[in-house]
Amino acid sequence: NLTDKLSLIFKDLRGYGKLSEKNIQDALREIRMSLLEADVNFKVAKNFIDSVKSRAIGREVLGSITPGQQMSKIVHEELIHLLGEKNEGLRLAGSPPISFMLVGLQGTGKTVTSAKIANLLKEKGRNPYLVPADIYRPAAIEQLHKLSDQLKIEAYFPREHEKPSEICRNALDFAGNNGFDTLIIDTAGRLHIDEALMEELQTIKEETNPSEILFVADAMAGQDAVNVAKKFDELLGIDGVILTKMDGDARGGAALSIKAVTGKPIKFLGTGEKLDAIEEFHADRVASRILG
Amino acid sequence: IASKKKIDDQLLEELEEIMIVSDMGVQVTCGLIEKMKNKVKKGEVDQPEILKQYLRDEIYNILDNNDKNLEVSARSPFVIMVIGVNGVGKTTTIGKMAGRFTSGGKSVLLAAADTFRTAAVEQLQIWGNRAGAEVISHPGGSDPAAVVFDALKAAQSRGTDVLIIDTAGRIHTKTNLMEELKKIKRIVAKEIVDAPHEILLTLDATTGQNSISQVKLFDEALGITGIAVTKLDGTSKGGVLVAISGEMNIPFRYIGIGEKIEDLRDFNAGEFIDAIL
Ligand SMILES: Nc1nc2c(ncn2[C@@H]2O[C@H](COP(=O)(O)OP(=O)(O)OP(=O)(O)O)[C@@H](O)[C@H]2O)c(=O)[nH]1
Ligand SMILES: Nc1nc2c(ncn2[C@@H]2O[C@H](COP(=O)(O)OP(=O)(O)OP(=O)(O)O)[C@@H](O)[C@H]2O)c(=O)[nH]1
Ligand SMILES: [Mg+2]
Ligand SMILES: [Mg+2]
Repeated sequence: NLTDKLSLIFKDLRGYGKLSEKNIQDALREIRMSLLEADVNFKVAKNFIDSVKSRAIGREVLGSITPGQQMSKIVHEELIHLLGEKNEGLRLAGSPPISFMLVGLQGTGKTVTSAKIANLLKEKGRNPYLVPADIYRPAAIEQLHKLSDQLKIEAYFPREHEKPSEICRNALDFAGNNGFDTLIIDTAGRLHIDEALMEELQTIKEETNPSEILFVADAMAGQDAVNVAKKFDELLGIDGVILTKMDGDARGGAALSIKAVTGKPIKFLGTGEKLDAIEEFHADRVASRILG
Repeated sequence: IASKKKIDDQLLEELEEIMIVSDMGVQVTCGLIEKMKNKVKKGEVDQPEILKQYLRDEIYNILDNNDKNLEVSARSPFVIMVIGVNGVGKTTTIGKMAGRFTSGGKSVLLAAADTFRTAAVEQLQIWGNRAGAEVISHPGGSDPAAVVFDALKAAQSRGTDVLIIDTAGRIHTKTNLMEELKKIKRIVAKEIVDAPHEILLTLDATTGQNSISQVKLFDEALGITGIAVTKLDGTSKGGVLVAISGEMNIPFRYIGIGEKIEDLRDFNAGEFIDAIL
């Protein structure tokens, strides 16, 4: 693993030395390779290495740990710092009904995550209402209804030919008139480069004025994750991120890429297919995983 | 690259970035950059455009190895089992393949062996309707192997040309789920000699280096005979296929370029590389 590799690089450095530019260079290259292998974006990795370098140069080599361990510690701390040290929950302030929109590329887990979030809110004592705003994917509405039945949570029934923005508007009205305090809107997966569909999201945003727009991304996403997140943030505005399929063995570097390019907090991690498989985001565990 | 006048470190860095950003991975990229550097050292190339052509040729040779489209030979039925992790596009790709086969005059049966995922059967039934293929399914939560068994029997009795089996998405590191796939394969092999004739792993072009782990573990468990890569209509380049192709001989069959029934293409190495470089 990375700490072992770094220990090898620094094995000749004595305890009284300083981490100098020269002996850091190999270490930085090793760290950069490790990040790229973990799917951290090329430019994000470069910037990360620069900040690690400036934190490491001139540092006293502590007597208690090896230089390799110290370097590893600096990297780990910097990673946690970038990922977001404290966890921020959902923004639940505001007069009900408030709404949350889940958006993202195709297949990232939005529908299942919508149900998971609704379940979390119900357990917290709120009265959630699920809104199936995906009219394109075969059986998408049915999928959300079946999930809501399992959870004994109510869901909106779109009328035939109802457009997604109308579905959301009408669901919001219905929720307000029937005592539901939180809408969770499941939107269709779409490409960030699909202008018409990105516009559809903007319309839904205008109709429902959501408390948060949550970008749902796949933990195994590669280099392009930055471009997707950036576009969603530019065109729509993201308030938070949910990273799904963390129960796989992907290193999850996309987490760092997305956070670095949008600055928005990662709020939850999807950890399985069951409806209780969702956890609050904790930077240290994600950092360890990215570093492998 | 087009505007560059000479081959220098900056050019090589730009090429390195293009390759990494396409998801080719560090090992593959470093290897190719080293090859290019050697060519320059030996004086074999001094023009940026020629260097880029050499690079393209190197990558082409790696991919060409696996540029083998699917030939559905006359069997009754030709059995295709579609596998892969969650959400990559298996069900949608099956719908597209079914549409292609029926357009080509073949009879197609679909087995709804994803008995786990909510509304998976309904989703496949809609695709079956679109493609003109009947769907064999059981009521919710039943054993996937039982659905497959019924589908095999139905296909054999009807003389169906192609049977495509849709399976539930699953994380490749979950051994119990991989065992379930092995069981399905055994059932198929027991009923029909040489079947499944194709075990098609579906990969998502937006996935990074984890695709390598997926290919390795699914291959280890079942033996993959083909790969389909979806969502190439997005901005991800799927460069990880170069890494996969460098390590294993598994034919790249199809690419998915959208969500409609016609959005399926045969894999083509040249077109694939042109999208990256
Ligand atoms: N292993 C695992 N699977 C997940 C997780 N979250 C979602 N899934 C699975 O991923 C697949 C896709 O989930 P969906 O909720 O349908 O994804 P989606 O984003 O709504 O898809 P589209 O609406 O088509 O864009 C399903 O098989 C889910 O069960 C997770 O955290 N872990
Ligand atoms: N843009 C684009 N979207 C695709 C493509 N292939 C599939 N999709 C979309 O990806 C999402 C997931 O597709 P599915 O076919 O449900 O994926 P799956 O692998 O069967 O998912 P699970 O059964 O849940 O594991 C859907 O929204 C599809 O429309 C493609 O080539 N391009
Ligand atoms: Mg969905
Ligand atoms: Mg499916």
